[in-house]
Amino acid sequence: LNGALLARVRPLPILLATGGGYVGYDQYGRYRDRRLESLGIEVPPRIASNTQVALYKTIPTRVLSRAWGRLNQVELPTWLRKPVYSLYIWTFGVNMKEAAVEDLHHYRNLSEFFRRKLKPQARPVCDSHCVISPADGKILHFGRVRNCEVEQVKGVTYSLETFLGPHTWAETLGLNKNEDDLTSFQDLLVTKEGNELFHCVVYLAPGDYHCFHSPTDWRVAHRRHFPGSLMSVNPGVARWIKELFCHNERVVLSGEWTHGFFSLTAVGATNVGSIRIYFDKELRTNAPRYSKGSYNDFSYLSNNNQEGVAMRKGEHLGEFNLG
Amino acid sequence: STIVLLFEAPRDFTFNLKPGQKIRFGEALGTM
Repeated sequence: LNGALLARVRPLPILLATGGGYVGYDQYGRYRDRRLESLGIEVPPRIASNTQVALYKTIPTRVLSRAWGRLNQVELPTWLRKPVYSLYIWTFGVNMKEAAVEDLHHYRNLSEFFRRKLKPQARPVCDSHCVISPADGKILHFGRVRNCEVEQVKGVTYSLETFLGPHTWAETLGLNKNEDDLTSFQDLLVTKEGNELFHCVVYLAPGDYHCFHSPTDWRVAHRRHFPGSLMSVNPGVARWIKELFCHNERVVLSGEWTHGFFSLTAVGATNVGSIRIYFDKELRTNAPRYSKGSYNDFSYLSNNNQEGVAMRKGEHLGEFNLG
Repeated sequence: STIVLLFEAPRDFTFNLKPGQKIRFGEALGTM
């Protein structure tokens, strides 16, 4: 027994020493980067290696996410609702004065609380601008798309084509372009002469209102659902893992607005693995089984509806759900 | 979770944003 105990104990200090050494080295590097940045020296973001990303992807985030979702479906006894939701409100800085229903006893479980709606007057829709924010959150990045690469945060990019998938939905939009004389995937998307491609990334923190709305007047013609990982998408991880948004489960809605191509993509994360689009009853996200790299398409154009789903600026479009 | 908007617009489209700023549903992102 003694020998077995000794054998078991010996790896422990080795693991602790190597793990501690690695974390120490990593933290020192981050400290040094912060020092350089404070001196005004631009430091390239520290990108995770393929090994680190592969290690991260071995974490069963989808299973954890579904378990988290099931846990939050459990109906709380009335007396427990106020303390549990008050802790959540305090932790994430939720402003219940804006909620359509302020009485915490109304919400049977955390999942319902997470899907709370706001009072209509809590978010006036800006009339003077053609594009509004679809949700509450933090602007991670925005700007022009160049060379088919989109920045998830400054300096960390992902491939436009990997993110949206092949440009096959154009047939449904009747946007066929003579592909052989085009220089890039990005050119396929821009349908009008003199236009450019723009992007904006909005990060929703756990305490934010998690419904999303139409950012402009447009018609949605096509949905592409990419099952995938559910890694965290918080800004720190977005700075660390290149192509993060291409790894994660996401739903791409594409269509047209007054100036041509328009798309909105909802990207899931560990705690919010499920995405709902109110007008799309067929969509099922965060399912137990899926094949890597797969995606499934759905067209909203039909014989008697060549227009797709017309969405007004500010209209309810969908929501993220726990699990 | 995250929402990514990708769209085409005339060259003079401008965002009135700063990276890292908080934003709320309904507030302006940009205009021509």
